[in-house]
Amino acid sequence: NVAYGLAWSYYVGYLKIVLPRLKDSIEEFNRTNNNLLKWKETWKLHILIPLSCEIYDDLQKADSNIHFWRDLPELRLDQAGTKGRVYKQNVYEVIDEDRKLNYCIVEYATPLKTLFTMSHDESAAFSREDRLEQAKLFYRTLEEILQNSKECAGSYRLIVYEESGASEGHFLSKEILRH
Amino acid sequence: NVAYGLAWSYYVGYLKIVLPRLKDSIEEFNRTNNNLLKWKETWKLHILIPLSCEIYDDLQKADSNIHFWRDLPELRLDQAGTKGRVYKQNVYEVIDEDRKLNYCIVEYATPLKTLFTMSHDESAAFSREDRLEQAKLFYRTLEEILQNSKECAGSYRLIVYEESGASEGHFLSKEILRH
Ligand SMILES: Nc1nc(=O)c2ncn([C@@H]3O[C@@H]4COP(=O)(O)O[C@H]5[C@@H](O)[C@H](n6cnc7c(N)ncnc76)O[C@@H]5COP(=O)(O)O[C@@H]3[C@@H]4O)c2[nH]1
Repeated sequence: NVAYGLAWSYYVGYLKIVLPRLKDSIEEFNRTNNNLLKWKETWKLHILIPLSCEIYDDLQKADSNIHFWRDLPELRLDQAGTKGRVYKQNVYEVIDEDRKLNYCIVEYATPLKTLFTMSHDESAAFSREDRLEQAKLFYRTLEEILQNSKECAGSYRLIVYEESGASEGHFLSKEILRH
Repeated sequence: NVAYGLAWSYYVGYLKIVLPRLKDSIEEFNRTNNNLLKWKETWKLHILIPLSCEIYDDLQKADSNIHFWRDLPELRLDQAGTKGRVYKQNVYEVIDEDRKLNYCIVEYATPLKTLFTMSHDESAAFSREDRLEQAKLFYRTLEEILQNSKECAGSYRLIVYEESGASEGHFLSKEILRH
């Protein structure tokens, strides 16, 4: 099952590496950024899981109320023969309905991009119906793996939604702030 | 099928991005490194695929005849909400049986690390027999995807082997140089 493996891969190859270090990374960021991320509830990686698998490389294109602010400190690790492989997350500024600025760490769940591409490649033998089913399986599997992971407890927020990006201009920023 | 999705993910999320740019990256490296990679046959990403899924994060630990030399120029791209995500490969120095120095770009196929970890986690319901079967499926799927990819033609070398790293001290360097 494609999505089962992608959820495991996302955990083993990324979340298990970065989530336990996120707190330290944020504290280091705050020291040089005037304590910008002061609310401890925002000390989480917000992971966007659109079941449509519609992924924007630039979050500002998904919602003009979301702006790139700054990078968190990079993590460099030797991984599978790549010396000093770089892992990093970004801090985004999100404008709410009262025009107030909020700051959070957010990104899409990268494996959904693979599901999207597979459903558009004839040689992958993967239909759009398969894709929705696999996106749901990805979410359920990931949720279960993370719930059983002591190292990652409290450091993430899964934001799953079925809405298409085109439906309402500021759907995504509202969804992120709701969490 | 776990490995089928991992092969697609490896292609869509990495090889399709870096392989078409590899030639330019090597030319830039050569300008500032005295034309070190002069043989065009080495202008490829050598991808190590141990069917045992035994992956070393540090290639020198896999074979003391392999030494990290230098980084290729980094590629920074916006990907799935991560602004300026970093992709890079390394140049390694490989000592051959005549004690001559050879230079090449090499790394393990990272998704095999996921297969290895899954086979050791009870909740993944994934045995060591499954793992070997999936490693072979990963290789077959990846080979087929890459053969059909015009953008990646001539820029990679798949080095698949069944040997365990422990069997013979310089097995890996010989295997890389053989290719
Ligand atoms: N948001 C995000 N930031 C990251 O730095 C990152 N690194 C990995 N991942 C995702 O975690 C999972 C496990 O990663 P793994 O390294 O085993 O497989 C990776 C790896 O084999 C290869 N790859 C991707 N980026 C690199 C890279 N920079 N160097 C080497 N290999 C890479 O291609 C696979 C698919 O990558 P993505 O499709 O980007 O998503 C991965 C994957 O879903 C990331 N996700």
